[in-house]
Amino acid sequence: MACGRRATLSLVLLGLALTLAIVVLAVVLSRRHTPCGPNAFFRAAVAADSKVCSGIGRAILEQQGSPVDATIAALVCTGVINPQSMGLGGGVIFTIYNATTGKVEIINARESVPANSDPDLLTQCDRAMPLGKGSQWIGVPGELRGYAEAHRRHGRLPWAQLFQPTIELLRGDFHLPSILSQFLNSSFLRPSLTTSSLRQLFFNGTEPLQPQGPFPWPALAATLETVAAEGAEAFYKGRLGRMLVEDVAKEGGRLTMKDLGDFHPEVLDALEMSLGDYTLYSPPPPAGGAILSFILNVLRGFNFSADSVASPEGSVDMYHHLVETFKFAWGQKWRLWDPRSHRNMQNVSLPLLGEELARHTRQQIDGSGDHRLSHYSLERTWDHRMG
Amino acid sequence: TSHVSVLGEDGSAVSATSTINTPFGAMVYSPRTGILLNNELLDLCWRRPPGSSITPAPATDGGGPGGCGAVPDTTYPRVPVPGERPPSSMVPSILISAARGSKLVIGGAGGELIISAVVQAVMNKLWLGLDLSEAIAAPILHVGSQGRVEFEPSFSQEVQNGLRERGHSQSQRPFFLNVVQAVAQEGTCVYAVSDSRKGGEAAGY
Repeated sequence: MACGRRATLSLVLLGLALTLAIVVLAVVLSRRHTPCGPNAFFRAAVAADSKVCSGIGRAILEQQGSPVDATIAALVCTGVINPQSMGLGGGVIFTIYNATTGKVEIINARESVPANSDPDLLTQCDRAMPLGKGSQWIGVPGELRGYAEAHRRHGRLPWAQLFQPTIELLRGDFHLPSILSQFLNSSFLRPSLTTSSLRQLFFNGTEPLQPQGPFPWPALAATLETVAAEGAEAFYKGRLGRMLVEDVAKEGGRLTMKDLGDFHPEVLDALEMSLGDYTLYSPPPPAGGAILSFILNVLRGFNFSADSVASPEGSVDMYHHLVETFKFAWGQKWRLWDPRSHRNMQNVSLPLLGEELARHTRQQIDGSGDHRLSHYSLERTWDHRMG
Repeated sequence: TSHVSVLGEDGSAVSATSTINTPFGAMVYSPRTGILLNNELLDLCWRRPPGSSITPAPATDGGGPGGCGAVPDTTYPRVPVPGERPPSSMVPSILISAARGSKLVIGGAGGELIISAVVQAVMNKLWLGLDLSEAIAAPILHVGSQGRVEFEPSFSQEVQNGLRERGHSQSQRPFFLNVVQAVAQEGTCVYAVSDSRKGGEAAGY
């Protein structure tokens, strides 16, 4: 009898265990096959402004590179695919989230004012608009020192490996990218381009290189090879820097080797703004993170949702609040001074991160969109098209 | 300007914006290095005298550099300071929700349009429930420094009319060069979008 009862109990327990195992397996499998939609990825991703550079970033991740490695590789590539937008002669700002430590840091390698810049430079603003052509407007490039600092702190793959895909691109059968071609053919830009030193790179006589036609750029390929092999210092203290300074001087520029050698990126904490469930991390002045935070914080208080825009009136109302918030925000843009160079400006952006100014701004917004500019503190502003 | 958003396998993320400023920068080419030079000092032209525009301050504010009030105009240096970095609209950003297990790695390009474009993409995604592609593709509006509203082509005519009825003045912008790149993580799913305005395409695995 006892034996039979034990056998029944064992069978019941076995059944329960099997049921539990099936349930656990089903849950695990269903999680692994969560419907993410057709365009989803499951592990990692890169979004650059061209297919080829996103692909280069992805390849770096697949080689066990860190997100910083992938970003640097994608940016080096972008300087070749979209050279009208960025490149080694510019500057960069990184916002980096480390999932292990939970910390978010900023590396700001934005260009800076050279030591010998023209003291009357800002009297030339009106004449220089809208393109700002000419060597007097050149800031000390920070791009490569930004990469080097980001890689030193967060890199996983060897430095040279991040440059290799783009070097191969340039040394291979490289063709003129289509977006670059559109810029070269712009009737707005073309007169300025053909009278500049860029003509030797992008034009054949007075005609832009053909879209998708051969685009040889051996000088940049050689520069990337040198930087890959010798590091960023080849640019900031070595032969590359000297060649760059001499070329710029031929066009009247005042950049010096000391300017390059003295350039250092800034590493600092990100601005932090609570937006309900989310926390926004963004770069402090002179970058625009404080303005972005202010705008989103003001808007958060209006509690917009899909229901808000379900009707045409709701949609108009939401955009009205958005427009009004933008007007108030632009009235605050004067706060984006470089705190590193202007000590008395160090805290002027802080109110933008507080609830007090956001609440006050919401209270100023009513149903009307025709207030005078002084209502938004825009009465004495001028164009602010900074990029 | 160009923006790159990256999300790694371990959940670490990078949002990076890089620029030589206006298209082709200073239009100065270094033939021996192959490098195009920036014209970033042009952004100093937009640097405004402190206190030139003060939003009516909250009652508790005492003014001064730490508050909402003005910094005395006498402290405003009129010439560029060596080592100074010009003001910028660049906003490489990361939004994290521990509660939802979500992240949004986002930023943009397009000069003064950057902040407008990123704000609207974030609103569309987080608050209005659009998926990431729709959130970035949706036409934007921008407000110029004179308070006039500019609409990207194909922006809803109905909303434009509604805003006009509310008293907003409008103006035309010849070019909209706004471009946003973003990667969103939602639980175990990763979505990545490069703005089709610049012909971009994201990649992942």
